[in-house]
Amino acid sequence: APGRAQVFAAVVDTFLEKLVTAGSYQRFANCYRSFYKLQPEMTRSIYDQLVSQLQTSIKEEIQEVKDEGNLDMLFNSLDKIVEEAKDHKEPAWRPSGIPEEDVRSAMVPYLLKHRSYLRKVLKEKEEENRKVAESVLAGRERIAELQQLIQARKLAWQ
Amino acid sequence: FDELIVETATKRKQWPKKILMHAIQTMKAEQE
Amino acid sequence: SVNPMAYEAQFFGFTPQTCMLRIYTAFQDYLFEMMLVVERVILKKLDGFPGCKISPCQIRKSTEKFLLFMKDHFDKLFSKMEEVLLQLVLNIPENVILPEDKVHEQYPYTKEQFQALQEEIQQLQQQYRAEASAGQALQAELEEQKAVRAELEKILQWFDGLDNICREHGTSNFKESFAFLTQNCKKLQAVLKDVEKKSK
Repeated sequence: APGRAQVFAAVVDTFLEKLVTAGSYQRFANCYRSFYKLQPEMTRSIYDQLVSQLQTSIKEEIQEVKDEGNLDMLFNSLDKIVEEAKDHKEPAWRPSGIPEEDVRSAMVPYLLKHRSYLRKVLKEKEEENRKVAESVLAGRERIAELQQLIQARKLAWQ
Repeated sequence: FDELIVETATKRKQWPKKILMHAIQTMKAEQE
Repeated sequence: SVNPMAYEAQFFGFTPQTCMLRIYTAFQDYLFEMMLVVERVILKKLDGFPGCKISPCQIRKSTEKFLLFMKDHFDKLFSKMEEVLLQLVLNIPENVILPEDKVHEQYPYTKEQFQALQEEIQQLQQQYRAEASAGQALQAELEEQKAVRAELEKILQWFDGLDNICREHGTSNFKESFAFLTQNCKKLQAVLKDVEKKSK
């Protein structure tokens, strides 16, 4: 299918064509009948200039609007976006009109990333603590042992 | 009315990114 | 009811209607300007025919007649063009989502889901903080244990030192030697007593 830029150009050309067809030379000569009778060639040349000048001005205006709005680039990029969505049949999401709601989803991917980061560091911390806890328990046992040893030695001496 | 529409649409396009930037900075700071 | 075409405005940066209005007014201005130029040219040409009976008023009437006709067709053609452009070119089909909004398709979170996610993150943060302080407490105890163990080992070494002294002086088993010593003392005391008695 033709892209948006082609359709846009074709539609404007058609508009111009039909406008010129509607404002035909017959119609023009008919309106300026008295002048036409006096100067038919002049009338023709004035009409031709009118048509070509009108077409030039309108084409220039369209080009200016396209340049100002960067329309060609936008049309092509929109064509691509539409092409990508061609398998998506149901109506797509649209802004709800409630900014807080709409911004929420934009946050979600980052919150999910944050959540998995927190899960990871928590797991690491728990693992680390588990190891340290083991050595604390071992340390406590060792101390208890030492205290018993000392107790035994003390008793022996006593 | 037209300006309002364009202004609203522009905010819809740009502000989530801006808000995200702050949110990401906050999360990064928290992680650090 | 006006369709604000806000989604299109989000993409194009202007509302399609404004774009069309801008084109319409420009075209219309050209048409009017051109007709004035045509009229001026004709009037100028007529100056070259002093004897001719065509008055400027007549020319003006002709201009208005042609312009009216053109304007009428212009409006009809333009509204056709506008309809086509707004439908086929300057519009975003309803099944299409803009790149910046794709996130809404991937993460259609309800308010409740979002809150749940936030709560979960807060909970994870609290858990992490608890783990972190538990970790600090454990580290602190480890440090403390190190000191205590050093102390206890010092005491044990002291006892070892004691035993070593005994061993160095030939008393390997302190207890026996102590008992032996005590017996000896007792014997000595008995002998002493004996001697004292004899000496009296």
